[in-house]
Amino acid sequence: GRLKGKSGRGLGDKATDPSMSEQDWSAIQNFCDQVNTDPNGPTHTPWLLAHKIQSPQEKEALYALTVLEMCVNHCGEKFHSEVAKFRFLNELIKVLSPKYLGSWTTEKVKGRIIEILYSWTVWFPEDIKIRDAYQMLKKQGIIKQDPKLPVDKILPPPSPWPKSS
Amino acid sequence: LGEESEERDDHLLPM
Repeated sequence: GRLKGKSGRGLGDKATDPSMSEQDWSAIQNFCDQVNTDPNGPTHTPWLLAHKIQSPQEKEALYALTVLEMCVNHCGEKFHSEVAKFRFLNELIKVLSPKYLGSWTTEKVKGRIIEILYSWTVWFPEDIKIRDAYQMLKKQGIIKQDPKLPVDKILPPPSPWPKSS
Repeated sequence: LGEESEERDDHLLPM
């Protein structure tokens, strides 16, 4: 079922709303809390996020990617293990590869996905599938070189919650 | 057993 807040609006929609000029960290935090409370949260949420990451609206995709990162850091082992499967990673690959959606995805979204995948290979070296997917993307020339991780990504997860502006 | 077959079916997309 959809994760709903008091307003009845999907919490996933709220956390990734492209009409917001900035990421709403409290909405993301609420979303992560709901994922942790809902028994189906960890297994259903990755797919909800994958769908938004594949959105033609750049902002929605970018916000969804941030939510994904935060969920991996804050929603526990079950969420993490869903995301570490090829079944999920393939959804990110589809956004990058010109064979699927890559031709009409913006460089900004692709760059973020590459950054996220790379950071996961650094922080979760035990996740062989993440490493394999990343290596294959490099081999195919879809990823040209390892991205430079921004300063706030140098600390391993769980990352602290950013303060809402 | 369900988990094992899920693992077997988990493949990387051809790129």
